[in-house]
Amino acid sequence: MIHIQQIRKSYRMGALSLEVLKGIDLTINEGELVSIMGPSGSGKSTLLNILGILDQYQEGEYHLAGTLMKNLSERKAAYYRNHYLGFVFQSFHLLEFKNALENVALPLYYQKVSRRRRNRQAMELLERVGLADRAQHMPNELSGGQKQRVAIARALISDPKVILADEPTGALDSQTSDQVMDLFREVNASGKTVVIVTHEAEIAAKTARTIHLRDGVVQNETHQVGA
Amino acid sequence: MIHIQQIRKSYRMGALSLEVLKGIDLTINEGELVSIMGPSGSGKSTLLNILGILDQYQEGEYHLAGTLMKNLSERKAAYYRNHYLGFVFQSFHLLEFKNALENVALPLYYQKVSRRRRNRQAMELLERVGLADRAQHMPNELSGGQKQRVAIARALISDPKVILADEPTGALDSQTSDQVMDLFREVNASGKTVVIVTHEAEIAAKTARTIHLRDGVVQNETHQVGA
Ligand SMILES: Nc1ncnc2c1ncn2[C@@H]1O[C@H](COP(=O)(O)OP(=O)(O)OP(=O)(O)O)[C@@H](O)[C@H]1O
Ligand SMILES: Nc1ncnc2c1ncn2[C@@H]1O[C@H](COP(=O)(O)OP(=O)(O)OP(=O)(O)O)[C@@H](O)[C@H]1O
Ligand SMILES: [Mg+2]
Ligand SMILES: [Mg+2]
Repeated sequence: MIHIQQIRKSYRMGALSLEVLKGIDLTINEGELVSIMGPSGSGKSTLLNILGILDQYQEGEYHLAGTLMKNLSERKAAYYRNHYLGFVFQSFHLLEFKNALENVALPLYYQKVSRRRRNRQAMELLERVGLADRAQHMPNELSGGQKQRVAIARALISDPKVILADEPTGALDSQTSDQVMDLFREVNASGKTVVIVTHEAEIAAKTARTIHLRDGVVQNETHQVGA
Repeated sequence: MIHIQQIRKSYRMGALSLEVLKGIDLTINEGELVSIMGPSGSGKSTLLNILGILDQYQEGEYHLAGTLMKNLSERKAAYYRNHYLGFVFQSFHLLEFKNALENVALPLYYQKVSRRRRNRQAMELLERVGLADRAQHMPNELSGGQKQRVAIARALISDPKVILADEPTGALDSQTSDQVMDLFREVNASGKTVVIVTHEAEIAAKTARTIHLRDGVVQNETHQVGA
């Protein structure tokens, strides 16, 4: 499903170039539940943004479902994102002038689903993450962990083939965190590929495989049997 | 240092009123190192914002260093904030058009400290949080955990009497997290009062006292001997 070979990525900063990904090799098969761990600043969000077709890379190749993701027009990139991917951003990126329900329903709005149906599906997901009573709140009327759960619900609503989640439990207490992991595991059990960037060992322990990133390269992998 | 009696706080939402703090009693003496835990949405950030004189409350009393914090003019509120408090926000609130160094130095700029001196102190703090090589980066050129560490450094630079930190390690890996906790403990050892809202039991375990919030009230306290 995801095949990455020798990906290099640098950021331009004026005359300087800062190399952040220094030759990443990674294969994730359809239906896997995988976590990515690594120190703050090691390149996890950068890698996830490349997987999410949200950012370019300078060298190497990224194949998503067999198609090379390189030099895509914005139209093609948007097509692949909308048809394959659900993304939970590290900083949530909710629309500030839409309430929680509208934010969650957004992907279905783009898919031209009727208002009645998309709002019903959005309500169901909000219930799954314990936010049924916050549906009408605007993002600035939500706590940090509530915004995070709205972002998670939004990433799942269009039932995408691949879910990319950047530290999805960072703002959650342990009980809510477990609730979210149950949701991800259920989605994975239905055949979806799930990739979770996390700092928390307890979260990684619930995934079958953990990729350890350090200084822009994959250092090693660990496997959790029965996860 | 901090004395809270029967604080009640509600948010207005159109015709509705949502009561979030339902009678909080809390005393924190000078020099204590205290953590606050509780479920997502239980009122922790709301309480910390009241302690930080960033938000009002409807009933009860909040005394900071013996002075009642109620119905203060913005000028007086700003005076108390600048003279007593350092605040680490859950969503960082960095200035987007200033680099990391300038963001950290900001409190000293307001205190009219010379540029040379404030930049030197800011560099020292950036080194303490492992970000010396990111001093020139703008916030949108920093990772999530790097932004968090810039916010922490900024809260500490003016050597405030009271540090209020809202989930300061939420975006950090365990090693960087330990580095930050060492910094908080060192600051506390020098006589400062430190209040840390956290979801992580390992962080709370490093504080002498943990206040457990639930549904807008203090449920109970736990004590960690030798922390
Ligand atoms: N736009 C940018 N320009 C320059 N450098 C950048 C930019 N964005 C990120 N960086 C740098 O790239 C490195 C990797 O960033 P990234 O956000 O991928 O880290 P991360 O592993 O997700 O960290 P965290 O765990 O703190 O979220 C960091 O050291 C950061 O300073
Ligand atoms: N401006 C607002 N208007 C209405 N309700 C609000 C507003 N801000 C926060 N709330 C609600 O108040 C409650 C407490 O919010 P608060 O941010 O204090 O929670 P928290 O304990 O910090 O949660 P988290 O651990 O997720 O950060 C939440 O249920 C939230 O929905
Ligand atoms: Mg990141
Ligand atoms: Mg909060």
